[in-house]
Amino acid sequence: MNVFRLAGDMSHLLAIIILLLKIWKTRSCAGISGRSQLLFALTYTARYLDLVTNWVSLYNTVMKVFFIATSYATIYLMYLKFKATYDSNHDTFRVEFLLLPVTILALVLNHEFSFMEILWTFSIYLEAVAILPQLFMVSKTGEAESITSHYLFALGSYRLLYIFNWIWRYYTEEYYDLIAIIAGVVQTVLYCDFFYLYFTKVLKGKKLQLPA
Amino acid sequence: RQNELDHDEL
Repeated sequence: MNVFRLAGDMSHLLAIIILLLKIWKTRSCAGISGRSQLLFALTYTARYLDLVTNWVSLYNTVMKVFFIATSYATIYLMYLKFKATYDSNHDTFRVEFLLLPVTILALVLNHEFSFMEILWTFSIYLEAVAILPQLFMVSKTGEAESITSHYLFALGSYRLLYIFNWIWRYYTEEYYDLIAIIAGVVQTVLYCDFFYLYFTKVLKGKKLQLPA
Repeated sequence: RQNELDHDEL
């Protein structure tokens, strides 16, 4: 554990809390992609099955349980409790275009051809692209509420901070995991356009609005 | 050197 890793985890935690609070306080999930949230739930389920086979630390276990539980709580709020507010006609990204290549890639490019390892690899690849339905939705509607922008910023920062953590670990522990690093870089790059808009618009008090 | 199969990260 180093400061970048901890900051990354906290940023991830913050993103989820912002999202849940937004939905709960406004009683609405408008502007949020249910498809991205389903992909995140699938990501954490596939990755954290090792909760029952591999003990790392109390911190690790608590965080994993939190990520799995909140991902399903978000889905419950979006698809059941506040279903009427879900903007499904703007949430039209075809997730099979992500799931199919990610599944094939996980079967081909992995550290070990075993059930748990392929699930882990699948989750790493899937997480990298899981935000695309959400970014697609923002580009389709041409705008995002500020609170949604803060959520996306925290979520994007998390993998960027992990990249610093991997650089740190490479120099201090000679440890690196190419699959995680490459997927993490792809994940972060997908946010670049959004980061730019966040700094130039949202932080100056303007709404995130794409040029027509 | 740590094994990359350990997955100690989140």
